[in-house]
Amino acid sequence: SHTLVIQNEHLRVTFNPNTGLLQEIENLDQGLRLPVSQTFYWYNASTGDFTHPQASGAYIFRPDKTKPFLLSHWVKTRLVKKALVQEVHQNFSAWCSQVVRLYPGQRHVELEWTVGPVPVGDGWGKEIISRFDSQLKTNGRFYTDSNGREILERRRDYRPTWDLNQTEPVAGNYYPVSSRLYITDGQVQLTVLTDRSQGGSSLSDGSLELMVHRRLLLDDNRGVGEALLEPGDEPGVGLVVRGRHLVLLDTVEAAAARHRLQAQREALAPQLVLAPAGKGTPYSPG
Amino acid sequence: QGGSARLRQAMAVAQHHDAVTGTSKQHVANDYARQLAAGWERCQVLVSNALASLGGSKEDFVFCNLLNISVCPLTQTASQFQAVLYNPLAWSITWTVRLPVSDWAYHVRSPSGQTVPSEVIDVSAERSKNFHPELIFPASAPPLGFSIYSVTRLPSKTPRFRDCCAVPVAQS
Repeated sequence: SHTLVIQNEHLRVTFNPNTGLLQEIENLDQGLRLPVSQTFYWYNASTGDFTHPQASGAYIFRPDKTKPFLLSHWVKTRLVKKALVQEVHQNFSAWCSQVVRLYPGQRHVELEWTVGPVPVGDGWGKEIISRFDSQLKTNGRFYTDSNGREILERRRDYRPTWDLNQTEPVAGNYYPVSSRLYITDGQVQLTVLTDRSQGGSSLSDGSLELMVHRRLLLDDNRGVGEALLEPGDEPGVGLVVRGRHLVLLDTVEAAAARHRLQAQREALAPQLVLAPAGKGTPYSPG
Repeated sequence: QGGSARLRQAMAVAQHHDAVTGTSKQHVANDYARQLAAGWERCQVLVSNALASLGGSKEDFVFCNLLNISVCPLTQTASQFQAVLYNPLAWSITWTVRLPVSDWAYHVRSPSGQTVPSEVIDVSAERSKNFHPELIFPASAPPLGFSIYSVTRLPSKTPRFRDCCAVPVAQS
C-alpha cells in the first residue's frame, strides 16, 4: 500500500505499490522525471507453418505472434535500504528475478536480472525480453551502437537504402546491440547499457526491449543443425543467465558524455584479486 | 609461469560470429568456453606475478570467478583477507566492492590504514531459510594502478536485516 522508493543524490526510482514494478525514474540533477515501466515478457517461438515454414532457431528470431506474453502482472518485492546500497529485489516467477540497485554517487540505475532455466515443458520455445515502456514520443526512431563505436539511427519498418516490405514486424525491427540502445524525444534520452551483446528494438514509440535469454525446441535449418538446447538436454534443465542493464535518464545534450564514460567503466571494469592476510613473503623481480 | 598469449588466442577465436551470437553447434560452444577458461588460468598467474612484482610481496592470490553468483570460498571462510583492486582505466575510480562472507560484521581498512565504511546485507532469495551475507564497501584505485584493502572479521552480530527491511508483498 506504500510506494517503494530508492534514491541517491542523483536519482530517484519509484515502484508501483500495487504491482511492485518499476514505475518512474527521476534525474534529480536535471529535474527530469520520466514515468517508465519495466518488466519481462516472452515471445512464443514460431515453429513454422505450411505457407511459412521457417522456425525460430539459433540464427533466426521469429516469434509466432507480434505481442509477447507478460511474464507476471505483479512481483514479490523486498527492499534493502542501507547507507552503502539501496536495492529492490523483484521476483517475477520461479525462473525470473531482478534486483534494481542504486549505489551512492551513481548516476545510473542498475538492473541485475537472473533468468532461467526457461521452462519448455509446454512444448513452446521461449524468447525472453526485458521491456521498458515510456510516453516518450520517439517517432519510430531508436538508436543502437555498432560494436561500441558509431551509434546508428534505426527506424521502425524502414531501411535507408531500399523500400522495405516488412513481413516480420518484430524480428524485422530487431538490431544487434553490442553495448547500448537508446530512445529520445529530442529533449529527454533514455539509454540502456548492456553488459553483453544482445538483440534489441523499439517496437512502439517510447518503448525499448532487449532479449535476455532464449530456449528453443527446433532447429531453424540455417546450418547449425541443433535446437538451442543444452547438451544432454533430455529431459534437460536449461541454463540460468545473470546480467545487468544500466539505465540512464538524461537530457539529450548531457546523455552522450554520461553513457560513453559509463560504458568505458563497464568495459574496463576493475579487476578484483583476493589474498589471505599475512601470508605474503617479500618479493622482488631480482 | 603465466602468460597472456593463450587468452589472446582464445579471444581471437571468440570474435567469430558464431561465438558472439551463439549460433555455433554446442560442442563448439563448449570448446570456446574451454579455451577461454584455459587462457584466463594462465593470465591469473601473470596477474599474480605482476602484483607480486609491483607490490613487493608474493601472496597466494585468489581469483573468485563466481562472484557474480555470490560464491568465493576465500572470503566466505577466512577471518582476514586482502582485496586488491586493479584499475585498467586512465583515470581514478571509486568502485563498490561486494564480497560473499559468512558473518555479519567486518572491519575494512584502506591502503593508508584508515577505516572504510562497510556494511553486510543479506542477499538470500525470498523464502530461503539460509542467510547469504554480502560485504559491501567503497574502494578507490588510481589510474592504471591498484590499491589493497584489508578485511577483518569482527565478533559476530545477530543479523536484523530481514525484520528491518522486509516490506509487504505487493499484490493486485
